[in-house]
Amino acid sequence: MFEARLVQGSLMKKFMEAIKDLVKEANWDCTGTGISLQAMDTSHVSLVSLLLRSDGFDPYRCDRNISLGINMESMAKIMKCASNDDVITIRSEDHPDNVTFVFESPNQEKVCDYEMKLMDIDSEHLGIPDTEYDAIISMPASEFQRICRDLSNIGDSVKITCNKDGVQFSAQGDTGIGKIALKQNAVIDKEDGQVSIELNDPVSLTFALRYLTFFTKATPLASTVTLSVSAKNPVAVEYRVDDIGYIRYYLAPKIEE
Amino acid sequence: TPIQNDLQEFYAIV
Repeated sequence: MFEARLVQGSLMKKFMEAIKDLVKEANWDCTGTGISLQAMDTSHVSLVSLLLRSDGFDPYRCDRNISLGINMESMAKIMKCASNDDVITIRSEDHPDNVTFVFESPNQEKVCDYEMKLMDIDSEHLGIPDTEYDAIISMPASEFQRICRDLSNIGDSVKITCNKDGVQFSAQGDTGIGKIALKQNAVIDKEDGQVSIELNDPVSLTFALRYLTFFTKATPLASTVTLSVSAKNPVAVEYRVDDIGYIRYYLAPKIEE
Repeated sequence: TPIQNDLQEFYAIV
């Protein structure tokens, strides 16, 4: 059988919110390592990849590797039934037709049990090679969310330019141009609230704001976001989640014809 | 205007 109990159940609610608008259905792959998911959006422009390590659960039991084929909208609806301070347990048999979500209140006075039918999903797994990125930008996740929101008022795309001066996000539309420049903070240690840039080569790439905005739904999961940018390659946007794992998004760039 | 690439232009299905 498979059983994973997450004491901080609100994390599962947040992971759900971070993927449900991008992906309609996906396999949650459960192994001894933990729970992972990789799925593209329906237009094959972006990809989400997440890992919830087994040691982030208490307890975690996985007798046999299984894939839980899940409709995200249905699971998101069920997750909304959990309170923020509930403990969430995910449970299924070795050859599952359905999955059970159990929500326990902290004082154990209320226990909710939701059973959901599984789907047979023939998913395509993409191999993402290790890449040497031209620039790796770390910044407060809330700052990145704000930039995406503000520039969405100006245009459909954002041009991310990174050089020795810092990083610039710019958008252009019918009404004009918007530019937001961030300088690297002078700090020795990388801390929350800081902008840090690891620059190998100056780089400039354009991305659809619509998708970056979907990615920022992960903001409640982490204080910092990392953007890994490389010439003419997809950008990797990563939110590391304390004590359990990460959610990463990849987005193909827009390229001049 | 720049055109949007497909992710599968970059990553192969494994």
